[in-house]
Amino acid sequence: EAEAAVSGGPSSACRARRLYVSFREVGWHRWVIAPRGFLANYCQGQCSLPATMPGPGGPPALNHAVLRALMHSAAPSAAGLPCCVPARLSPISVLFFDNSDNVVLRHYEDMVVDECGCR
Amino acid sequence: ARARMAPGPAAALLQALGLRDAPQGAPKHRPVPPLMWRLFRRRDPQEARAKLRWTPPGATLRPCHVEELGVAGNIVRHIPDRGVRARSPEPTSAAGQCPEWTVVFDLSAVDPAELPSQARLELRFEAAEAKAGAAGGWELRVAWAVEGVGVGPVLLRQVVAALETPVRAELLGAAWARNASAPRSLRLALALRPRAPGACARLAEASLLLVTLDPRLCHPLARPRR
Repeated sequence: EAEAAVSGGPSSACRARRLYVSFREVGWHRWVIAPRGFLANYCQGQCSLPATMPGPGGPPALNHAVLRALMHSAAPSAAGLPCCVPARLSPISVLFFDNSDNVVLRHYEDMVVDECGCR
Repeated sequence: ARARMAPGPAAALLQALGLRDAPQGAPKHRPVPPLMWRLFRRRDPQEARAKLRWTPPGATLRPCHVEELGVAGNIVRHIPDRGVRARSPEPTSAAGQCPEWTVVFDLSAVDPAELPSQARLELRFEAAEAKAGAAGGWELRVAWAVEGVGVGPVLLRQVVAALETPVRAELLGAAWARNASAPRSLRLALALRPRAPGACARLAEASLLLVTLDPRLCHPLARPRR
């Protein structure tokens, strides 16, 4: 269940978009006890100047990304735009049965995109 | 056997998540222990956020630490006993001899890279006998069970006041060294005797709560921005 990215306009700027990962959808619901799914989110959008670098309230863009975007605006054929990627992630915990019928609780880092940035 | 992988594109992700292959499904007649639910609800940031409505960014729980158990770790396993058939079927109080039980825990799913921080043996006894109790309490003895030989060296002795709640015994440091990887399996001989003459108790259920820390899943804390 993903939010569609809109092309053009301010909404096309690099930012976190909603993506719900359902364990039923990926076929893991028989052994994942909880959660049923989680809000993983994803990054999408343009990293072009000037609006998106740095994003309002968002993480500052890397110096390299700023220069790359500047270079792109001056000479589009020289380099592409920076990439819109996760800048801050948070963990989730998953409760599941393993193949030995153990009930396992594991804590996984970097599973949820909280913020995106141009890199 | 370790190279067995689930087919398809999910295999690499499963491996990254610390699973050798996709489990087959929920086992029959295996309820999720309430403690595991409690730990999940406490650990899960999305669940916590839903309850608190709003959580400031970065205000997550202490990483790689199981708060409720007070130990370091990022993996908690509830491992059932596989030695049910080895138990003595009936308790006997004749001549003060109570039955002994052999419990077996399969720890093969634990990766050698994981560092155990708690290995808690949990024993539940039949309700009627647990309620009846023993005036002077009980003595629990945990020893190695050696196949074909019987009982091996004693690992720990513990005085138990009552049997109504689960009886717990910490095995880490006794069954294996604190800084060592978990063994592939654990085979224990248990004996519970009333300290004063009285009836024997009957073991209803044994399990092992194993907490480990996988350093590969534990990212170093972010340094403050200069």
